[in-house]
Amino acid sequence: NVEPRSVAVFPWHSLVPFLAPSQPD
Amino acid sequence: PQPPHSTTLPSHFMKGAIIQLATGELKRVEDLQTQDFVRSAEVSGGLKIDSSTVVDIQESQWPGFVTLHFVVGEQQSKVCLDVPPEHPFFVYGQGWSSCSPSQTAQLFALPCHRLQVGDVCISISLQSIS
Repeated sequence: NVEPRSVAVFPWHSLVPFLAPSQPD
Repeated sequence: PQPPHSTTLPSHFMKGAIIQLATGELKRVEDLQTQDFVRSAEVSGGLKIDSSTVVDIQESQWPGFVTLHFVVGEQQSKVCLDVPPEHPFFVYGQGWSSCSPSQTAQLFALPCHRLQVGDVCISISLQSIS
């Protein structure tokens, strides 16, 4: 018997940096 | 300043990794194109794509890291990021790029261009509510 392999699926937004501009004081 | 929190990158940059776009479509990481990110941001709601231009690349104060300086979005906000040199960024019209394409190839088998000052990377931010 061959166990089915689980394949990880990553969301698109995990590939690009979240660059939030710092808020002015 | 705090040191960067991790020295290992997640495996979603590994060649062959399956990426789900906001449309539900599945693609391999190496097959992604600029339009995939733009379209995903459009349909996801709450997120927007920013153009982040690399304005400087320096050695980081943290060994094994580089400091990238970006100007981000329409407001041209300045943002710095400490990353390992193999960290890939998606450059508009060019694709995956890193400060060290050879290390990226070694670690992830992901073909990369060399990231340079002037490159415009894709980043995301929260969409402001008007």
